[in-house]
Amino acid sequence: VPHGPVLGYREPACDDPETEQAALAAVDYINRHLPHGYKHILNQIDSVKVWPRRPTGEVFDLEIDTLETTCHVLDPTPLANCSVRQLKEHAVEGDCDFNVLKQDGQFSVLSAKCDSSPDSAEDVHKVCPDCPLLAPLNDSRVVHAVEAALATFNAQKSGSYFQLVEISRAQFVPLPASVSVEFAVAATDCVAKEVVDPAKCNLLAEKQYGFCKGMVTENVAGGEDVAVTCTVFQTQPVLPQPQPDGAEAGPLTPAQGSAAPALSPAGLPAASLVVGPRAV
Amino acid sequence: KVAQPSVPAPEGPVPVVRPCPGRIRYFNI
Repeated sequence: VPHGPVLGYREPACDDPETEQAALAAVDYINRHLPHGYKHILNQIDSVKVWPRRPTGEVFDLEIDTLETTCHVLDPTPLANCSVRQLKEHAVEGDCDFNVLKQDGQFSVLSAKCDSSPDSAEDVHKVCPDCPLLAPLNDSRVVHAVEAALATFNAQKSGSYFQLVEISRAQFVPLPASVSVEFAVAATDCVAKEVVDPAKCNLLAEKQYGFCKGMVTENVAGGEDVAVTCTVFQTQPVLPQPQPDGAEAGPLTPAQGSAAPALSPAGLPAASLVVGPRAV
Repeated sequence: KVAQPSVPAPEGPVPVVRPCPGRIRYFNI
């Protein structure tokens, strides 16, 4: 039986500056550990309980809502400069439970559990009746559009051949009939104009990622027109990432070294993140 | 004798403090 008074929790306001600091630390943690998809930004703090922690510090038990931005997780753009995905583009929200430790004025994440889900079709069409919805990422038309866009990108450039890392987003546009896709790529040790068998190309040790937007449109001649624009990011030296106590590093780091598209079971751009123990 | 001090009544409804959930920064979906 512990001596002294039983330690209880306190409930500061959700918009209290200290609560917001804890929530921002949580969002930063999400974006550093998302395996694929887009960076998320804080939208609302749903609830907060602050537990004293022995021998020192406090643990913030937080429920927060996030929104998807237009910055891919491999994009080095600071979150503050990323735009929130708008409702008419078919927004995606995140729902997260966090335990964040505050000790010596520093916040660190003890545990995280997040699920993301796209807005409902009904809600999208309320604000924009004709806007296309998100398409399943494993749809054959989506996969074909990505392959065509990537081939066009590689054909247009000199230097490294870029491999597909993941398909991030896709929509079927009705008029003109088109498939709009967004996907991440990475540089390989092959030269783009000399590639015979892309399967034999290897990702560079010093990773160089890129992010592409493509549009494949059926034309009147029965063929298709392909438009693609890619942004290639600066190379990323391989650095070990610090992990919270009890967290597993393996499955949560971005898909570095893998060229396989990362899809959710439903083929939709939903992501989940579960890290560390839930105990306070 | 004990006199009741004059306390002015607040004008209009007293604002309700809702500590949670916090403000929506962008939009709700």
